[in-house]
Amino acid sequence: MAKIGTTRLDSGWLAARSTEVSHSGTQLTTTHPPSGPTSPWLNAVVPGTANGGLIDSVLATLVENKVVPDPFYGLQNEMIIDIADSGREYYTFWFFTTFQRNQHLDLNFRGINYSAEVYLNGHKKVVPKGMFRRHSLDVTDILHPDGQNLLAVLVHPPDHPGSIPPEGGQGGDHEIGKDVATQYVQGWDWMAPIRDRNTGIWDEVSVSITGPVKIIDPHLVSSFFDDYKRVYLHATTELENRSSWVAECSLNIQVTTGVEGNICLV
Amino acid sequence: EHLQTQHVSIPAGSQLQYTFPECNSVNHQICFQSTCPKLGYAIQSWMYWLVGRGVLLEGVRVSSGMQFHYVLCGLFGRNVIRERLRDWRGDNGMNLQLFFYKPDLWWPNGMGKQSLYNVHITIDVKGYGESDAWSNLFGFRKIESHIDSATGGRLFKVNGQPIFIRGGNWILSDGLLRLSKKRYETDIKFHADMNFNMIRCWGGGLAERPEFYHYCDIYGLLVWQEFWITGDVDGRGVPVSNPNGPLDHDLFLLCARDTVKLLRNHPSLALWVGGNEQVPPDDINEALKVDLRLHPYFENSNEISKSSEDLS
Repeated sequence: MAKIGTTRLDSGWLAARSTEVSHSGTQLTTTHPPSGPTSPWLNAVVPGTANGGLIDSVLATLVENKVVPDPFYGLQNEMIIDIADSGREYYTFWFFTTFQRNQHLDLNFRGINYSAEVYLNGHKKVVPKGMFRRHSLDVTDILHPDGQNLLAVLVHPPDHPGSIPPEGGQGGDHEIGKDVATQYVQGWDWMAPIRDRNTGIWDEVSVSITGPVKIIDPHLVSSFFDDYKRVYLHATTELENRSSWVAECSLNIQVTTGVEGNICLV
Repeated sequence: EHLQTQHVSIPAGSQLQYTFPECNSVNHQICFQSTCPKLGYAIQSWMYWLVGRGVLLEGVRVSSGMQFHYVLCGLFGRNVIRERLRDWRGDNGMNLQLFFYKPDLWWPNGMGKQSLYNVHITIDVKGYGESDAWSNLFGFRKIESHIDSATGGRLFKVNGQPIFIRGGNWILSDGLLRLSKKRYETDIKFHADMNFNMIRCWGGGLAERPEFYHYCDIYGLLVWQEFWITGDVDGRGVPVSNPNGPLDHDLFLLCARDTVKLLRNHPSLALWVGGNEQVPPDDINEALKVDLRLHPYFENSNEISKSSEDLS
């Protein structure tokens, strides 16, 4: 039985432009998985690599694979087509990977810009809009018993990517403000516009294995009395029982001081 | 160290919110203090003094606190004590907590150490074993701020000490969101080395990531975090656009609430701000103020600590 805990999915990601992939998400995660970084598939920049980066925007993957020049040098940003001119499909991308697991398992996305469809072993789950929200999908029922799971994520750009007037300006034509997304991507006085508006899986992807009961978002608050001599730590957490029976639980909280230097706790 | 275990029964297929109960000594201490505050506080202080000089063991102080409680019950009758305790608790159920005596406090850069504790929460299910675990670094600190009527500026206090804010603007780590721990650590340590004690995350950038806040916790950089509203794009730009902010206000609030849950345990998080050079639309602003207000319990507790300060 695999140990409970969270594992980052940080290797073997591939990416491809959706208009260049003929298969559906169901086919990609059942009968026609991509075999490797062969056209139109590229190696996607992944979390946990040498630079410790997270999975990036579409454009970062294209830059990494030298499909487009690095926009941060010279006027190279002008050589990359803007989403306003290319249309949203041009920057709508598939991300694909595989992972081994067969437990009570959640697939967690800490940030997707801007919406997505997730396919796992042929099953589809929709990830709703919003750049600044986490998504945790209980995929226990659709894992492969042999543990080899195929995951494909189709990521769509913001709904209102806007366009960049010739004079540039703060936030281009401001259309991005209609969405709940970062606004600098339409360019500012200190920044050229980001051509794909940072579409992509822009933060950590992980799988977490739990037993029947899951701890969700604990909240720690401290209150102080007697000139900070008497201090209380208030801990509140959400608990979810995903089994079909009443769970009798022992909930433990332990607070230890961080050890310094070469002292270690045994 | 502090370890507590509670039994919880969770119905099938359900989700509940649970708060850890207090350790008894707090119960008795508070009831004692609430019953006869002046006497209670004087005795408390005397005991802390004895503990501080190693004359009295903390455990003895705690148990004697419980003895006092029984004496009080004898003197005033259990119902009175229970009534006072219930008054003190209030009906918000938030009066449950773990007790620490003179913990190492977390201080911003330049004011002291950034002491952090490991908080580890696990849940074991009967017949299964350990079902889930969560851990987080936590710093004991109290951050207050208010608008100074004389200057119109915002004044900050940390652990009761006024602090002169020396801060810098932060847009984000990389324009293409190639975010990495190594770069976060380098950039944030740089700010600490520049003798800054606050970083302001601009509303046109990101709600910064847990890795960003982790290094701010480590290096003592307070964080002013703005939500995703800017004057230029939301109603004050040229041309004027989006005067009512984003199209989907519910989505904005859902993202804001999830972001607060993601970041709220970091000691460096000092201030949430509606946006850059712009107030969010009224409905969003009001909802954020309600969601982010100090829980009523802490309002009450400030009263108690105030009364104890008055006493001292």
